[in-house]
Order: sequence, then structure tokens, then C-alpha cells
Amino acid sequence: TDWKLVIHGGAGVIERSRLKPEQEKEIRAALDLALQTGSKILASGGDSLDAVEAAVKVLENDPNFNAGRGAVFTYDGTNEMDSAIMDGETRNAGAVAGVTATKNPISLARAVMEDSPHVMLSGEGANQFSKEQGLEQAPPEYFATPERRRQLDELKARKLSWFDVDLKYG
Amino acid sequence: TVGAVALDTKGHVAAATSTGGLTGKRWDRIGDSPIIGAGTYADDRACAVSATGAGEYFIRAGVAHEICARIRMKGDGGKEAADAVMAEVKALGGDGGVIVVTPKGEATWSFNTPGMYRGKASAEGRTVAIFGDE
Repeated sequence: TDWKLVIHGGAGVIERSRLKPEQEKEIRAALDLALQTGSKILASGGDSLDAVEAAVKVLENDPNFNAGRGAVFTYDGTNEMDSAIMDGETRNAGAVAGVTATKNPISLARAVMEDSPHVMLSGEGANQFSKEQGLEQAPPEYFATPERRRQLDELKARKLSWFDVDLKYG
Repeated sequence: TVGAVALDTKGHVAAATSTGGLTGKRWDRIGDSPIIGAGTYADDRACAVSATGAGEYFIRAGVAHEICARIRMKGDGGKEAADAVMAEVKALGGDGGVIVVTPKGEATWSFNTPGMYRGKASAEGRTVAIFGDE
């Protein structure tokens, strides 16, 4: 079978006139790095599950995207992340919601799938499970970026609808 | 929201999705990303899907599972199924996009927004795109 990999980094009102050239360059480079990372696994005969986790981790680590570092702020000024992973061979799945301290939430979703009897964990329980699994933790300031803070401030100041802001920036 | 779907050389598919949620969200709001069947789904009998967009609409439409169900039970192609389900999302009032791979080797996407950060790779090479007309 020929291998394939497809990725996304968010959808919305993305216009040429509003995207700065430097930011566009960074985004394209990050997408390409994610593809390279996943492709390397697949081209060497590795598993699709490993490839999707590795590709997503690249995007989680890049502040240009709304996941991991660079995640948007809640109304209360915190970063709460969600993620999910699923294996098509077994239909095993794992997901986490509202986690705050795992550097790569996608790896926590995989740990839920592989190392717990559950499909979804949330909030403080998921944070605790992450620590117990020995996953890398990061402080709140790692996830927060000035640009995301500015977006929250804009939302509050202009009373934009939540969907307007997410589709514009998410 | 970021995501990836893949088909490996053994013919198995997988999907992964990760997000920060919605700017200014309150009340412990959860979107579609961690909801298996809405934002993420993988089934070797059909396809793997990851979604991005206005999560509440994707939950109502059961987007990721619905695309797989159309492929498995109706015989749709990946692009055909993705476009049909994204049209349902649009009809409900939602915006966003999906990426899809099938065990047969179809790798595609569908979105109803002006743009989507996206990319594809295979043994033939890699492609990255942002704007709708790319």
C-alpha cells in the first residue's frame, strides 16, 4: 500500500491581505515540517498512529496554531486544551478535554487510549493522569502567547461573538 | 485546531486532532475535537477524519463518523462524502473543514471557509496550502 498523510492547522477567514508575509512563511514552514516528520515515519514502514501523533506534535509546538503552545485563551485568561486520537485498525480511541499542563495534549490522548480503560478524561483528572503517566508538563506561561492575549482582549473590548473571533484567528 | 490523518504501508488509517478551543470560551465549554465521531474518527473499513471549525455544528452533524459511514455503507468516495457532510454543516450554519484519507489511498480535504491551513504528503512529494484558491 502507498502511504498518505494529510494535515490541517485550522480553517477560517484567512485572507492574503491580512496575513503578514513573515507569518505566512512561518506557517508554511511549520506545515511542511509536520508533513516531513510524519512522512519520515510512514516512508520507513512505520504506523499511521505514530505518524499522526508526530505530525500533530510539531503543530502543537508551534505558536502560530491553536493547539498546545499558542492555544487561545478562555474568558478567564487561561489556556485549556482538547485532543483526540483514533486507531483505524482496532477502533481504539483516546481523548482529553480541558487539560492545562501537558506540553503535548495529543500524547495524553494516546496515553488515555493505550494506558487506561477509558476513552475520554477531562480537567483535573486528566491533568493528574498525565503526570502519573510521566508525560512532559509545561507551566501556564509556556502555552500563553502575547498575540492570543491580544485576541482575548479584543474580544472582550469589542464584544465580538465567540465564533467570529475563533474563525478569524483559530 | 490542528490535525492529521494517515494511511500506512500496512493499509491502516489513523486520525489525530488537537486544539485550544474557542477564544473567550466559558463554562468549561468543549468543542468537537475530543468528541470521537464529531471531530475525529478512524476506521480501516472506511477512512480517517480530522475536523476543524465551529465545533458545536460538527457535533450536531457527527461529521467525522458520518463521512466514514457514507464511505462504508453508501460507497461514496472520500471527497464526495466529505463535501456532502460539509454541506450539511453549512446548512446548519457552521463553518470549517475536514481532512480525509481512505484505506484505498484517497487523500483529500473539504472546507467551506475562505481558507484552511493544510498539507498533503505521499511518496510522490509534499504540498502545503493556505488560501481557498490554492
